[in-house]
Amino acid sequence: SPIEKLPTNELSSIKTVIAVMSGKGGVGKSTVTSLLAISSARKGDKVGVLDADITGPSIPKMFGIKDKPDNSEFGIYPVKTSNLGIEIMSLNLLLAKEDDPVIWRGPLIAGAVRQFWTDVIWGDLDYLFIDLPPGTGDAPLTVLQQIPLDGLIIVSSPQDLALMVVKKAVKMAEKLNVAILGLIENMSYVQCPECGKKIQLFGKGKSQEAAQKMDIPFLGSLPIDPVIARLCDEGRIEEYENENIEKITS
Amino acid sequence: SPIEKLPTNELSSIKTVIAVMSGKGGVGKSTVTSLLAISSARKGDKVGVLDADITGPSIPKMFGIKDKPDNSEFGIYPVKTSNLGIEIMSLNLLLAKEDDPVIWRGPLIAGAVRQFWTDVIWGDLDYLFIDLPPGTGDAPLTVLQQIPLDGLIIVSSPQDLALMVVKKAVKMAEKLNVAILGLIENMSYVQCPECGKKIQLFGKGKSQEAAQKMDIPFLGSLPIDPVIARLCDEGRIEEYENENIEKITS
Ligand SMILES: Nc1ncnc2c1ncn2[C@@H]1O[C@H](COP(=O)(O)OP(=O)(O)O)[C@@H](O)[C@H]1O
Ligand SMILES: Nc1ncnc2c1ncn2[C@@H]1O[C@H](COP(=O)(O)OP(=O)(O)O)[C@@H](O)[C@H]1O
Ligand SMILES: [Zn+2]
Repeated sequence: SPIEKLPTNELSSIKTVIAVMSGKGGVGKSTVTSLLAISSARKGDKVGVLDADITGPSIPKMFGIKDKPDNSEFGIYPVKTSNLGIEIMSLNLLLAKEDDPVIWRGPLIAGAVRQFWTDVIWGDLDYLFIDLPPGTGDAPLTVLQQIPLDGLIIVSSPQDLALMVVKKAVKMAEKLNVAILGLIENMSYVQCPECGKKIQLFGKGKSQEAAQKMDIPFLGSLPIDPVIARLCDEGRIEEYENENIEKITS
Repeated sequence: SPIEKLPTNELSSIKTVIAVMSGKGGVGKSTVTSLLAISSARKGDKVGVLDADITGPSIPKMFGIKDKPDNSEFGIYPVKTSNLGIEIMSLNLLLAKEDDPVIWRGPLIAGAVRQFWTDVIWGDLDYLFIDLPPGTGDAPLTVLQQIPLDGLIIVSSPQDLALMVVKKAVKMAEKLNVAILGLIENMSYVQCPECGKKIQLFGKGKSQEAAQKMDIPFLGSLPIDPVIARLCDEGRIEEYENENIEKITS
């Protein structure tokens, strides 16, 4: 029997909800989620990001958020990013220090994810992007079962190893009847700053072929760009401009 | 009050248990765990690897394991790798297909981790390496609380973002009184195959400085080597030779 979807906060009105998933850690889910949100916001959309990686949240650091969330009797307000006004909610915003651990078992993790949907006052949004943690455990399961998603974007690196774990995520989404919008390959190659050679660190991209076999659209690929890693560390991901991401989002 | 440590299977006799952790996904925990196990096995040690990443297991693929585990009334037997005879146990060995998802919540995940310790017949081992999943949730918590560890090795990439999440893992280990053997920085740079330039994809390594601030030993660093990624995909990680890992393990 289908599980009841959770209602949003009465002061939230969200047009489209897209979750970003991979199953495998470190392939760039948070980075791709951030770049998709930035691209939408630049087009004038009202955008939010829900960081569902409860024990390993990295979204607030990428955007350089220092403020703590406000709250009222109606719920918790997300924090706006400085440049584009993207609304962000993450467990890291609720901790005293960003490197404090959240040592929680499944029920608490699932509870936090639910509250980010029901108790956060997202306001009027055109898009809410949900960044999922690695694996197919409590947080991904709660999001895919209990939040009314319009679709799922899958992120992989070019490696067979990553694609094997990514297939688990795709099978999970299919089992839970969540529509898959497509697959983005990240970290396809890096260009040598000295001689311009394209170095395929993780082998020749097999994601396009894998997407076809899994019968999901291939949305495009992103190279490794050291500027991304630097801007993430400096909390300035909103300053990243690149035609690759625009190609994917159009 | 300290939680009771679980007993091993009566047919297991393990001298040293080391867990490999990072908090952040994709920094190379599984790769470093595999390389440490290979280095020990080459020296003549009897070695095992327990893959505690229940929903995103990648160890069996790295070693190219095709066999399924045997079992008897005394427990489950791990599967030996073809070259060095390293004993491996992973949830992926118990699935019909390696890309089938394990859609479990916390209690089942914790239960599987416990069984890999109490029900697997590891036999006589000099070292058992435990590969932890990302985050500080059920699997890491069960391992750090209930398995008698001799120490923990922390893996990070050079980025601030990764180090922020790694600090969460270090604080978790300290809170649970687990000894930290040291920090390994992975993916420090990649060397251009064309012109030899060292490209620091994730910025200048800050792990050594971070290790000093966290008062844990810095064990060394590993560059990104496309050969590693290829051997992982081909299930031939046991063939990797590199003096960097020998320097770290001595
Ligand atoms: N295309 C890219 N170019 C350069 N660095 C990247 C790219 N994608 C991700 N990264 C970096 O790699 C690390 C892992 O990415 P992240 O988005 O945190 O992965 P995940 O969310 O899948 O764990 C981050 O620190 C990020 O800065
Ligand atoms: N030093 C390295 N050089 C090249 N590839 C690496 C290196 N370390 C890890 N990798 C690759 O990066 C991917 C992520 O590594 P993995 O060990 O699975 O990370 P984690 O266990 O932290 O998620 C793997 O597919 C692996 O092949
Ligand atoms: Zn070059």
